[in-house]
Amino acid sequence: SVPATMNAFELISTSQGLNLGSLFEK
Amino acid sequence: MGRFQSKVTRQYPGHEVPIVLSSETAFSVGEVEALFELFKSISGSVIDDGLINKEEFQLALFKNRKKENIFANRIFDLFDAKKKGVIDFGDFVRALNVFHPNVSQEDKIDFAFRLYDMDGTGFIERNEVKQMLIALLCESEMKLADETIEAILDKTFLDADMNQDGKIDISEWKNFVSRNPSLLKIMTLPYLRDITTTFPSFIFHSEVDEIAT
Repeated sequence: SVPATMNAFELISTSQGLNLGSLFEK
Repeated sequence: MGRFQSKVTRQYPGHEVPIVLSSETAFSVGEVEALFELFKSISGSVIDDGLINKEEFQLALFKNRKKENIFANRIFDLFDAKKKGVIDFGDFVRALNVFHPNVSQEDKIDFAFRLYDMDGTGFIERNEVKQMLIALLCESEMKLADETIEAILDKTFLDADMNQDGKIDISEWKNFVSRNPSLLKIMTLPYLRDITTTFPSFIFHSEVDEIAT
């Protein structure tokens, strides 16, 4: 569960679409 | 080198000489060459035109070309510096440079700000953050009550929006990130420090020896 005190940007930064590391995975 | 370079330029529009890209970025010439191997593989995955289109970018990120994602779209738009709807090799290297471990925090903070300022207004607005939050919840198949989403936004803007005008400007963003450094974790790719090992095949095509000697 996500607590209401969580920072919105912390949540957003977990997006798979922002994880450019996957560009390097063959 | 001349013949090799002109052939590459013909096949890869917008291709720039590695030594020039190296001089403008944290990458060595050899690392730029290694990135070219990655670029070739991504840009040839759907249409072999030497440019990365959005579908190819999504395929490389998600291993699924049909997956639509607002964050991947936003990253693509920032990589597409010339606003041509495609990423050429120069765009690719310069944008990836921001994610290099040795690049300044200032550059990373600025890139992250532009990433989240989806409408390009110069501010990160509450409705943009809400839209991204909802997209993230959909992506991760999490469900949150509306009041929880609003509470998260209230808390975030209370912390970040110092003058409480409902939007986050660049100086508020810098301040907020300095108090929450983990927000910048996505802006550094450790892979970039060791890219010549990740893509050893570049060695067989390298011009480094010719340039360095």
